[in-house]
Amino acid sequence: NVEPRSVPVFPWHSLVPFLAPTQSD
Amino acid sequence: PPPPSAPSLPPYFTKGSIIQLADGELKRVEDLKTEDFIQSAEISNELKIDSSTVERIDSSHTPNFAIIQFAVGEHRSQVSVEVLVEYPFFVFGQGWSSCCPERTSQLLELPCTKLSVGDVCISLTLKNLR
Repeated sequence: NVEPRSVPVFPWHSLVPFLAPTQSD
Repeated sequence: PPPPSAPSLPPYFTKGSIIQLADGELKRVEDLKTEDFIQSAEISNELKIDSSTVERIDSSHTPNFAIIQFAVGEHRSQVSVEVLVEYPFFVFGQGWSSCCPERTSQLLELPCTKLSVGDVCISLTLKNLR
């Protein structure tokens, strides 16, 4: 018997780049 | 296979990767729509979608990399990122786009169009950044 491989699930936000501008306070 | 030292993209951009939206729904990466990102960000307590307009695309000194300059958010803050030419960005109303869509399709099998100056990409910021 071959155990079913678990399929990785990725969160949606990992696909989107963080482009946070530098805060100028 | 590429040598271990070769930079490569994270696995979730490969066609067929399973992505979980904020409401728990599962979708393949190639099936994601603009609304999926917008609705997921609306549900999120921490993340906010920003529009990031491509202002410049330059080749990098590093082989296979490009430098992309974005104008981010309503203040159009200038942000530059250095990424692999096959790195896909999600363009509002259009879908996945990269500097070298042929390479993206070849390496990831992800359907992709050419990223161009003027394209508006989806990006994230933190809601409570101030």
